Amino acid sequence: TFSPSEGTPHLTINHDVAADLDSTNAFEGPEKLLEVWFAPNPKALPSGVNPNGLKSVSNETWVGMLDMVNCKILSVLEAEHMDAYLLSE
Amino acid sequence: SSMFVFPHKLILKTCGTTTLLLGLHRLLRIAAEHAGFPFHNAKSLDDIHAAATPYRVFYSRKNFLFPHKQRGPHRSWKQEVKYLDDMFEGGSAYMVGKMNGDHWYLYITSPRTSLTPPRTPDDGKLSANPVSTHRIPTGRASIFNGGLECNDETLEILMTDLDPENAKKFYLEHASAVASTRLSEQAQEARQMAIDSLGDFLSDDTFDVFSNGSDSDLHDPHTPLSEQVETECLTTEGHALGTVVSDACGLSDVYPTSKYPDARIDAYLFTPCGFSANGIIPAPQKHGNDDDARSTHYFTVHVTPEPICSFASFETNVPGGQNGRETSEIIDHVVQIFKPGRFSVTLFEAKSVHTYDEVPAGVGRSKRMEKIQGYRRIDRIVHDFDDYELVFRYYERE
Repeated sequence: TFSPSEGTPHLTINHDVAADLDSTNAFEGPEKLLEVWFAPNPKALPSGVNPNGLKSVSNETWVGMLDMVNCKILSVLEAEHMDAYLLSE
Repeated sequence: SSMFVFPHKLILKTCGTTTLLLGLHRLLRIAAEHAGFPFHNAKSLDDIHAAATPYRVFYSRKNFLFPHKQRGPHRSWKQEVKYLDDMFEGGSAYMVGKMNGDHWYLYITSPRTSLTPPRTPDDGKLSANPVSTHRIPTGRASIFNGGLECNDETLEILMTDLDPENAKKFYLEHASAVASTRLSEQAQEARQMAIDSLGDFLSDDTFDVFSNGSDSDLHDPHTPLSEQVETECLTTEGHALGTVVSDACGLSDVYPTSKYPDARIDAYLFTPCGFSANGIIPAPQKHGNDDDARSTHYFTVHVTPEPICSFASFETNVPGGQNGRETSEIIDHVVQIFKPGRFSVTLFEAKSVHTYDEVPAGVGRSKRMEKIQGYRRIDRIVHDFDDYELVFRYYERE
């Protein structure tokens, strides 16, 4: 039986993008995967870094970077230790 | 495409003609400016070139089907490697698998063990300082090992040549029909339950008043209008149909809520076809335990169903076993969802968790992964490093 608790991630949808997205011209699935680490683990953030590290960065700030990548945010699933962004393309 | 943001790392996985690497320098800049990570290529953040020094960088992809359609540095692996080499010191590039078939590319930098800066495109002076590297170039699992996240592993399944009939599930037209049928069935079920519970007190005609809408209408006639409006505000058609597809194809059952009660999936069905989903799997809370921060895991799925370039990927860092599902079970489940003609599996894992020579359970698991129902394992390539293993397997339909 599904019984969500306080730890259940929270979903936010970006209606401006998600409502009218047309992927007719998209092609080819194989993804490019980039993983960048700034510390060996969440408990080892350098001094002076925001305690939430990259998770403290606002969605609006990521939008600028994602524009360069040619992706837009469709929705965000937020959890205590990780945020999952679903992107266009 | 998907992005996962943790306090200490970011994972960005993009499809199609996206220009992923062009965002890398901006990412490093954001890490310095907005999160406060240290930078060493400028005196202050006022310098527009100031960018955080990463602990480690990992970039990988399967061979492209249409490389000539890619943009920026992604037109060839050689150009991608050059782009990364220009930014970072000490990177290593690999190709895994058949050169004249499906293969996989990997670029990694060694863990930064001092604050010596890496190169950036605008950092000519400082690039002369080599990054301190005391270990051989390794892959993702060594990040965990070197970084004390010893229980982690990353599994990626890349599937091509999807069964065309099965791939129809990931088209808008098909999903809409499924949604309509399901709502109709649910409405019928609710109607029957109401009739059963009220028995002879009310006649069937009473319910017809509420169910005079078309069965193909996405709205449940038994749901009050106020609730319907609220639901519409919280979702879009792409998200709603994504959830329908996720349930119908079996993806929602890969990590079932019976075993992972707080799991949640965010799915989207593209128009006219294509599907993406992110899943977050929080482990049960262990208040006061340092393991909390490393116990939230993810999985992500992307599907391109068109016959000319059909492809599906599944990636997860949910550890296999440990009272959850075995890695081989996950692979079997995912492959049965997509029924590809061929697929590759890459598994990174720290040796401290599963060592083929030292832990019998690891051997058993490896053997189970050799036999995936309906498929023949063609290649198995092991990269055996000091502190971890990367195992690449390639399968074809029998």
